[in-house]
Amino acid sequence: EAMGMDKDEL
Amino acid sequence: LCGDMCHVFSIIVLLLRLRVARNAQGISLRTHELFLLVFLTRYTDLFTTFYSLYNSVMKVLYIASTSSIVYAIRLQEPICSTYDRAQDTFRHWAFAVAPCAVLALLTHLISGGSLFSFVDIQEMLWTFSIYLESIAILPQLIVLQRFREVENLTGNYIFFMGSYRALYIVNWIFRAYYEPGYRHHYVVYFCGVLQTLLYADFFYYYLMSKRRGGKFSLPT
Repeated sequence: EAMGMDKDEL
Repeated sequence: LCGDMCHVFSIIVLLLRLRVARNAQGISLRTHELFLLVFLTRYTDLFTTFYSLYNSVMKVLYIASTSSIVYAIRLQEPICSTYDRAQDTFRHWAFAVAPCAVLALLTHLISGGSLFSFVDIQEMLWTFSIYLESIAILPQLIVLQRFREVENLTGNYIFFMGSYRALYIVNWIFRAYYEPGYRHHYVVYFCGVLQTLLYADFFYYYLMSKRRGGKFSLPT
């Protein structure tokens, strides 16, 4: 799965 | 936001510590090289995904400020000549970077990832950075043990560095409860808890010394 919007944390 | 601000604050305190005292005594270069590697491998999505202005600015800020810390300790006079290489001995390539790389590869393959696309490599680098961040403080803790007596600013920077991930744990719990569709990253949770636990001992002595208002030193 592609890098989705779920990696919005630092 | 509090977690991120603790992180920013720890970086500012460290930069102050280096520039005001103009020395790097008791500071581990290896820890900051590890952090630089963490940010460089985690934030490759700066080029591929836009989340928010805040998110992008912070990423650039972390990379830039950590680079400047590494630069100052390595190359900038007079700071670099006070850096005590002989005390900073944790073998970070063998015992931090290599194991994390293997673990990231295994995690990626077990969860069904392949190795043949940019996104796969990016995903693997991201996982690697999560593992590496959790133990990046180890060289610094070793140096701290050697010096025993911890300067105020050095103690403060490690305290804020530890608080940052601890606050992220609160953030994960909050988001898991209140945000519909929040995706769980169990590797992140596990590493975040491990990372915070590594600071536990330090927190204890730090808070005790603040309460006494005296000098901060670690036990033998």
